[in-house]
Amino acid sequence: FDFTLMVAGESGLGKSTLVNSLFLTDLYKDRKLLNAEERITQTVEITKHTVDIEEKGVKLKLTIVDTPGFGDAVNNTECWKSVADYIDQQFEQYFRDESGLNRKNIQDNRVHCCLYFISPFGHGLRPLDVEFMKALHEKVNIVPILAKADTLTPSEVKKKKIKIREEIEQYGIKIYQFPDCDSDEDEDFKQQDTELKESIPFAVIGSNTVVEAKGKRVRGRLYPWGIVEVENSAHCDFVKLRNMLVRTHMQDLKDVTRETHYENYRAHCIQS
Amino acid sequence: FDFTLMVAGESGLGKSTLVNSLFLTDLYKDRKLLNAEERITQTVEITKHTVDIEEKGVKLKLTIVDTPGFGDAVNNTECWKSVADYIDQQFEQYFRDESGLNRKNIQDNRVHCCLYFISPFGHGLRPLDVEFMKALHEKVNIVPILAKADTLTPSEVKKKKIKIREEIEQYGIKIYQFPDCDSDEDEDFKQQDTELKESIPFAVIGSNTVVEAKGKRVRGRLYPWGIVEVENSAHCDFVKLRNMLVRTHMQDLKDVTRETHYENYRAHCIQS
Ligand SMILES: Nc1nc2c(ncn2[C@@H]2O[C@H](COP(=O)(O)OP(=O)(O)O)[C@@H](O)[C@H]2O)c(=O)[nH]1
Ligand SMILES: Nc1nc2c(ncn2[C@@H]2O[C@H](COP(=O)(O)OP(=O)(O)O)[C@@H](O)[C@H]2O)c(=O)[nH]1
Repeated sequence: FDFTLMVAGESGLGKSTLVNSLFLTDLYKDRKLLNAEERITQTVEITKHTVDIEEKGVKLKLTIVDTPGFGDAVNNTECWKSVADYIDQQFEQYFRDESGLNRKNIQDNRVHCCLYFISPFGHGLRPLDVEFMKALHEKVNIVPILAKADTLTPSEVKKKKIKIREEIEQYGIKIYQFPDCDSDEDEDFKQQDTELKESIPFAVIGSNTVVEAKGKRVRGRLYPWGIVEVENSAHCDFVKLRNMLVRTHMQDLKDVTRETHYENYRAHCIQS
Repeated sequence: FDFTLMVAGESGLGKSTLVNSLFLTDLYKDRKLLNAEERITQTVEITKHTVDIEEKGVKLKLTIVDTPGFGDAVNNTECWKSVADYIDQQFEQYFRDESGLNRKNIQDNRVHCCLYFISPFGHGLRPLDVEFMKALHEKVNIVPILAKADTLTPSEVKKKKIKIREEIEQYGIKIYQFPDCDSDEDEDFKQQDTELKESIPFAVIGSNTVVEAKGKRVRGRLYPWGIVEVENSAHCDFVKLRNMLVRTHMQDLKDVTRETHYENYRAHCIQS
């Protein structure tokens, strides 16, 4: 199994920590962080890391596409452009390969899902969030993430999710839709499916450190006023997101990429 | 007593909550928040609220100068300019008034202190923070604030303060300096003075809600994993900031404004 996951959002929103938490990796240990002066002139880069992971006995070759520099400058006009170009380039490469003679070993680098990190500090979506999602929603499956959710009390999380979902609708942003479950599924499954849809944007907390909580060792953040547990669903949607990505919806994310986003691209190319 | 305090920093960093917490006011209840679409075209405004407060029996006419729109757009080039212009306009008005005939009732609208809110999400200072502080450090006393510090564990707070202080030095930013205490002060006082200087930037948490913690009613934030207490110095520097602003350093902030920042402005005017 191959899967390409993109993470996008301004720096400091916990993207690398979340990726490491989701897949129990240490992908970013050699990362060089830019200081403010260097970031003034930096443009958005696209970087890739590939790691082999095993989930419930299934081997997975996971590629993480990162977008350092996104949203960090004083002037972020069109900073989403290099991200959109990268996605198109992968479509273009696939298009050329599948129109060629040797179609047996096509390398599929198309981006199957983009986790877009929304700051919990915004009073809803910020202008850059809207611009990014509108520029990319017809190229890749966007799964919006409410980052660093330990900044928000449960009622603030609830209000913010409602506000963000309303704004996504109001701005005509087409995020990844979870497929409806069959009407003959049992009630339990339908309930889980509804809960999943109402969790958007996933309020996540990530951690690279293990702390001791109630006698167990857990991934978490140790504050003077208490311990946040990443895998505690009363604390955040980390487990929901991980199950969705790695267990229940990975195949659908790939199918929608191939059958909708890639076909849109192909149609565009063929018509022009 | 009159005191003019400016608060600046991108929206959502808890500025209004902190102002209300510091002075136990409700200055922002009628505030209209813009949505993302409106914020795309908004320029930086300057708004003023005046409130009479009493601190330990002393009446204080406090003016809060707010900077909605700062740092919120996709392109924030020179968004600090309207802030700098506002400060200069107050200097200019004072300059004209004190050169005039009737000098008995000069209205002093000069800004005595600017609390600049730094996001706890940055890996240190961001480009906009550096630009703002460099543009304003010779016009107003800048007191840097590390906002929403409940996002950070104690070790993260410590590392971030050191990083930010290093960057402030490295970029030649002149923030407000606490005056050195006299060498004949007692050890206790000197210790407090050193602690104050090493607290910069003040890691603050603000709250408009009262929660119950250990049987007492306190200003705080109630999370599933614990209760953050705004006035608990093991949780944040709120009390240090409030004491500094309202009790120990208010007069010095006014003196430095008059004797340094205003005199710089005056010299500039007279020479050109
Ligand atoms: N409060 C909080 N801090 C986090 C969380 N995840 C990561 N961090 C911290 O935020 C800082 C930046 O995280 P990082 O993953 O490097 O952010 P990135 O720049 O988006 O990749 C690190 O100090 C992390 O420990 C979270 O869920 N909540
Ligand atoms: N985590 C956290 N949230 C805060 C803090 N102070 C305020 N908030 C919340 O952040 C949101 C925005 O605060 P607000 O004061 O309106 O921010 P402003 O736009 O900078 O004026 C509100 O929901 C506040 O309850 C804080 O210290 N920590």
